Amino acid sequence: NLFRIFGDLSHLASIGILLHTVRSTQSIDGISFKTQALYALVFMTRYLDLFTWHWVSLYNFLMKVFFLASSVYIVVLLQQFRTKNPIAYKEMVLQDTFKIHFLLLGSLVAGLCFHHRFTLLEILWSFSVWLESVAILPQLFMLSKSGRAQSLTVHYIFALGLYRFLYIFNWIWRYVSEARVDKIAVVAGIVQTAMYSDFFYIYYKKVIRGNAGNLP
Amino acid sequence: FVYGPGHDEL
Repeated sequence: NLFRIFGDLSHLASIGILLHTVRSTQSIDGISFKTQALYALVFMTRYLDLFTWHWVSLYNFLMKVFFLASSVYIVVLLQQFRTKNPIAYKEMVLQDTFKIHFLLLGSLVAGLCFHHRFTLLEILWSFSVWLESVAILPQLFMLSKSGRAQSLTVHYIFALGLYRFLYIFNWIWRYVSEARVDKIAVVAGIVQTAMYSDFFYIYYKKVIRGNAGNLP
Repeated sequence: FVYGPGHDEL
């Protein structure tokens, strides 16, 4: 359905925006390394079915490979700044102070409590869904702490938020047309979209109404 | 009504 396709495209766009801007400006100002590392972990734990015989479609396969490869590539790209631009890298590390072990532990507990089957793959899948729902927090924390939003991070988070938002409509669509619902994905998806809702309001004020303001 | 892992989404 259209919601899902545009959701996926918006997710692709967010990664494209991030990669393009980092590569072309050679700047990592305002980007949270922790959030990017968490996303790499999210895809590594979710797409393990690539190595099983679970085949969905060519589209699904190619997207999984792309998300997996691009998330790892972003982490590597950011790590290169450690030697390429130590000052910028150090500044990022100093601002990137969110305690992610709470997110990891919370997602692990949620994965152990809520899963479809008690198998390693299913628990890791569930862990990845819960982790994705909170993985943006270090980035949002960094934005609110620095009080200024780089256009890169603003557009990046907007595209990511749009992807989650469209997925909610995708689930409503699937519930109506296919009578299919994945409770774990839906609950975690709503949590994730709620995380972005405050950001959406800021984006609306800043970008759409053109107020060059600061983040509260 | 189908509930459970299809895992056909990204």
